[in-house]
Amino acid sequence: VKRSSRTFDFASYHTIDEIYDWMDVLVEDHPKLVSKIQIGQSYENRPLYVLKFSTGGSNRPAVWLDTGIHSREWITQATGVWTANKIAQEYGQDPSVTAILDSMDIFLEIVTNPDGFAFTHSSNRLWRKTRSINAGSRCIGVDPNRNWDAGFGGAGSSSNPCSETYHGPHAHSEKEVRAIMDFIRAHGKVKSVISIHSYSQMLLFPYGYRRAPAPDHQEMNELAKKAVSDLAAVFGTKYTYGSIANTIYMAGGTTIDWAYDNGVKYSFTLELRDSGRYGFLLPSSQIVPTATETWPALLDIMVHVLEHPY
Amino acid sequence: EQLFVGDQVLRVTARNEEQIALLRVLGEQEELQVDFWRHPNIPGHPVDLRVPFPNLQGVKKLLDFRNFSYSIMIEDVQELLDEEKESMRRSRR
Repeated sequence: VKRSSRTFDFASYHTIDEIYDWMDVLVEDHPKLVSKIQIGQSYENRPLYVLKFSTGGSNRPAVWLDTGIHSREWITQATGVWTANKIAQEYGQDPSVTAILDSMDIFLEIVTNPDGFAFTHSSNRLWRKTRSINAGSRCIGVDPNRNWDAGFGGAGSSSNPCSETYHGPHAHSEKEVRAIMDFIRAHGKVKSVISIHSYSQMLLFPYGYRRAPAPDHQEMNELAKKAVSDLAAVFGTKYTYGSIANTIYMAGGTTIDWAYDNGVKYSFTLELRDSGRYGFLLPSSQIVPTATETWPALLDIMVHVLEHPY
Repeated sequence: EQLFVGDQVLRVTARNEEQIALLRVLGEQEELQVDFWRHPNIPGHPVDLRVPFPNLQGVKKLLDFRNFSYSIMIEDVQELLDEEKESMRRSRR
């Protein structure tokens, strides 16, 4: 029986092997649009796969999406799978997706922290960090969203390896972080980075490591306002928005601050939904609704990037 | 495999900066093994913390003593995890 991306159960949580297998099926089903590239290996030598959505051309501007850098936030990886399928399905059908992909590429890393994710399936469902060993400590792992070279080691991150927000021994110490950094730097034309987390129902933008507004604060604020409004229009889920530092807390070493400081103007991070009762244990029945409502927000950002070249 | 039998997730609302600071201190006490699911940041915003079963009484006492307002968001984390596992098993079948 030929494998098909159509028979995949998007309304269920899946292991890393199932997701990686499904990525191959998606590529088989859309060979002219989707390809799978490996951007590196994790600490435990798992491949770091990225789906590339491209209609051709060379060195086109691009959007980077990643889900699940905090491994226990399962709704994000599940949303990543759904979103990948949606992008593939909508090309040639939806005018916005078609316009985006006719001019830009989209890169999507669904399992951004594969070691942590595998660990959540085998040993500790509530594992957040990477799985790297910390010299001189009994505690394992680094918070990969405090490991970037942007206000590294600052407020909201911890120097204690036993903390959930341990920033690591040095910036980009984590192979999973370094691989993304190398990829974005080498690519050179990534115009937007959207890093997806859960759960707080927020759309955030730089800065996290300082309270001063980013130079593009007003534009990002307006875009975020539109995106959360379109998201809320689907099921009424209310999101807040603003800079990381002013909306939640000061946090040094985050993905989107690094991206912004390295020339990626449209850098956002999403905190997906929770009903207020389940946290990271959101029932699988909420995967499709969560992904569905997130889609218009993602589309808003990507369309804005397309319409505002820089 | 790590089990979370009897662990609860408490949703705490800090009224002011002082209570935020107290919650942070709580998180730093290694022996309590509190795991913040939502970190303390702005007064009035919910803070979610998973507390291992053996430390529940101690943490709740502390919260009561300091006049925190809180509710139990998840009664038993392991029960939810078991449901999640069962749901995945059914889906796979």
